[in-house]
Amino acid sequence: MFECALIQGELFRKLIASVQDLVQDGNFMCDANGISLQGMDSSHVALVALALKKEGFVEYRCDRDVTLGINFANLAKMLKCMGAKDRLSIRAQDEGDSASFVFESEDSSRVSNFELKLMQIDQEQLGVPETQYKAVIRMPSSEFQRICKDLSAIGDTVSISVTKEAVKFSVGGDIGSGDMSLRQSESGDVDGDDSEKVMIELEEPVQQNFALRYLNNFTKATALSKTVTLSLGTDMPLVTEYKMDNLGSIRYYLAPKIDE
Amino acid sequence: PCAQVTLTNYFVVT
Repeated sequence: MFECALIQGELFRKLIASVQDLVQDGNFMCDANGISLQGMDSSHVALVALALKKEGFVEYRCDRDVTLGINFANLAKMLKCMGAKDRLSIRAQDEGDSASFVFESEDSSRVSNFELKLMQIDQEQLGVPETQYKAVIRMPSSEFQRICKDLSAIGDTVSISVTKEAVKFSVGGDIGSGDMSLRQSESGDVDGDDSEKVMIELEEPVQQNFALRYLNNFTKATALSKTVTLSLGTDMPLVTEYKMDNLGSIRYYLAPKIDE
Repeated sequence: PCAQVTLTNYFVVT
């Protein structure tokens, strides 16, 4: 038997919205420690990896490891029926062919029950090696979203270059070119919210090219976290990570574009 | 002119 509950069901809906444009369906792997999911887009350029810790749930019980094969568009249809402040419970039998989703309003005056049919999904899993990245940038997620959206109107590829002082996003297209640089926030700046700052950890300057179409896709997760972390290396996939307080994180890996 | 590579160039299918 698998059972879990989230006080803020809305978070789960946002998570599914952050995944469903990239991958159509996937396996939720549930074990005693939490829930994980991995899926690649159809062209094998981007990968999304979700890791939810049991500590983030108000209730969590997993007697035996279960795999829930889920079509995200179908699940999203059901989650649409959930109120913004509803509590969400998910339940599945060990060998069942469906999972139940229960939405309950704050005052328990409204309870909604949905049964989602599960799928058998034979999916390739990718082993992501532990890597020491040359540059790690933490910045406000809304700022990253805006940059990706605005630059994609000009070109389809962004060059991200990182130095100790700043991270620069450059774009070029038929109409011309441009760049936007974000300077590392002053370390002595004790005022203001940490989540508003741009922090750069650098081992070595890095520059790589990425398709803006995918980055824009990743920014669907902006609603999940005030900050985003970009990890870059030389000739390796970019990691875009959104951390949700104690619930876990959603990570997107994107293969670079390489000069021919 | 940049060419898009795939993730399988970096990660191993398990």
